Amino acid sequence: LIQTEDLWKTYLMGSEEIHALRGVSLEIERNEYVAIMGPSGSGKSTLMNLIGCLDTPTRGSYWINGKLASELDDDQLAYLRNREIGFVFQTFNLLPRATALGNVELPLVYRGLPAAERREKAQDALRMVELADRMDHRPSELSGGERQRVAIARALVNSPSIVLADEPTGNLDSATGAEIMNLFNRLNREGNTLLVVTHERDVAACARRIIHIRDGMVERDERIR
Amino acid sequence: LIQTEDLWKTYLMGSEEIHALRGVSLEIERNEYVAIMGPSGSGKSTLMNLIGCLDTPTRGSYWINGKLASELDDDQLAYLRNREIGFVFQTFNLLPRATALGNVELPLVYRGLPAAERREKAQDALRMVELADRMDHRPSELSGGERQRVAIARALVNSPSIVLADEPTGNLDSATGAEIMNLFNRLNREGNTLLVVTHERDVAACARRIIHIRDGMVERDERIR
Ligand SMILES: Nc1ncnc2c1ncn2[C@@H]1O[C@H](COP(=O)(O)OP(=O)(O)OP(=O)(O)O)[C@@H](O)[C@H]1O
Ligand SMILES: Nc1ncnc2c1ncn2[C@@H]1O[C@H](COP(=O)(O)OP(=O)(O)OP(=O)(O)O)[C@@H](O)[C@H]1O
Ligand SMILES: [Mg+2]
Ligand SMILES: [Mg+2]
Repeated sequence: LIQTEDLWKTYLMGSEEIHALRGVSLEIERNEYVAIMGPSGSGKSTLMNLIGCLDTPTRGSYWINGKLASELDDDQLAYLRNREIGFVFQTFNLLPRATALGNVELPLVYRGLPAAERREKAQDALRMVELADRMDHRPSELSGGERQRVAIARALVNSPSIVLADEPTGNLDSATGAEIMNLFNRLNREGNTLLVVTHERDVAACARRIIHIRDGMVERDERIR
Repeated sequence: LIQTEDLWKTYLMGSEEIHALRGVSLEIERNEYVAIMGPSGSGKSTLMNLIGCLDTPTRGSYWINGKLASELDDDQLAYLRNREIGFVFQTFNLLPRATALGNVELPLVYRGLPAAERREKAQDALRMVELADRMDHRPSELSGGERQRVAIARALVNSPSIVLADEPTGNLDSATGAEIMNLFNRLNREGNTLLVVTHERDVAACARRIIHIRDGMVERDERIR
C-alpha cells in the first residue's frame, strides 16, 4: 500500500545542509498497524509529511496504492489527502477563528458535502472523541487535550482508509489517551491502515510493528505481534 | 510561597457558564516539587495560568510570596512574571518570526540586559536542552520536540525561583524527556520551587507530591516521598 525507496529530505539553512531523512526505505501493507518511534528531531514528522503527500522528498521514490506519488496530478493528490488519508498533526493546525465544529467540517467542505450532512458527520466525529459539549468553542477556548481531540476528529471525519497520526496522545491524560487508542484499534479492526508516531510505550504496544527512527534513518524494524 | 483560597474561574459562552475551576484551595511551600495530574479539560492549565499571574480568578484569593496577587501593581506583576516565575506553556507560544535564540532572549530583553550578555545567557539555556545546533532555526524549521525545548529554555533563562511547566515532555521521546527531568530535579535541588502538569507517570514520579484535579476541583493530594 505504502512503499518508500531511499527517501531523502534535505533543508538548506544558508550554507548549511540539514538532512532530516537520509535514505528511508520501507513498506507498509494494507490494514497494517505500525508505530514509529525515535528521538526528538530524528525525522519522524518529516517522514509522515512525505507519506501523507503534504511534502515532496529531495531524493528517492514514494509509491502509494501502486502509483508513484511524484507522478500524481493535483486533482489526484487532493483526492488522496481529502478522502484516503486522515492526518493528525503534531501541532494540531486548527483554524483559530473557526469553532471545533467548523474545524472538523473543513474536510467535508472540500469534499463538497451539503451543509446538513456536513454538520451531522462532524458532530458524530466530535462525539467519538467525547467533545459533544465543546462544539462551538474556538481553539483558544479549548484545553490542550481538547484541541488535540478536535484534530483527531477532523482527521477521521471523512472515514479515510489510511490514518497518519503524529503524537496523537501527547496532550492527553492516560484515561483519555486509552480511549483514543480504543478508537484507533477499532479503526484497524475495520480494515484501515494506521501509522502512529508516538513516544509512549502504551500507544506503541497497540501496534503490530514498531519502526525505530534515528538520525533520519530506520534503525530497527520490530514486529511485536 | 503559593497559596490559593477557593479559586473559581468561570467562562461565559453566550448564555452558558463554564466553570473551569470550582473552588481550588491549596498551598505550595518554597522548594517543593509538585506534580499536577487530571483528565483533559479538568482545569490544570487554567490553574497554572492563575498561579503564574497570567490570568485573574473570577472568585477567590491568591497569595504569592505573602502578597495578595490582586493587589500587586503592574510593575510588581511584570517583575514576578519576568524574574521570579518561569512558565513553560502547553502549546509553547513561541514567536514565529524569531529564531530559537531570539525566542529564548526575549525575557532577557524585557529585563533590559545588554545584547552580548543576552546572547550568552540564551545560548547557555539552549545548550542545557541540547539545542546548540538549532539556534538560528525559526519555530517552523524545528521539530515538535525541539519547539518544546525552546519553550523550556526560554522559561529557565532568567533563573526563576518558581518553575511552572505545563506538560513539558508531551512531545519528547523518553530519553530526551528523562534529560529534561534530570534538569528539573537539579533545579529543585538548587532550591527552586517546581509545579509540573503532566499525564506521564515517570514525570510525576520525580515530584514529592501529586495534586489530582478533576472537574475543576482538587480530588486528592498525594504525598509520594
Ligand atoms: N476561553 C475559554 N472559554 C470557554 N471555555 C474555556 C476557555 N478556556 C478553557 N475553557 C474550558 O475550560 C476547561 C478547562 O480547561 P484547561 O485548559 O484548564 O484544562 P486542562 O486540564 O489543562 O486540560 P488538558 O489536559 O486537555 O490540557 C476545558 O473544558 C475548556 O474547554
Ligand atoms: N524547515 C526546516 N528547515 C531546517 N530544518 C528543519 C526544518 N524542518 C525540520 N527541520 C529539522 O529536521 C529535523 C527533523 O525534524 P522532524 O520534525 O521530522 O523531527 P521529529 O522526529 O518529528 O522530532 P520530534 O519528535 O521532536 O517531533 C529536526 O532536527 C529539525 O530541526
Ligand atoms: Mg515530530
Ligand atoms: Mg492543559
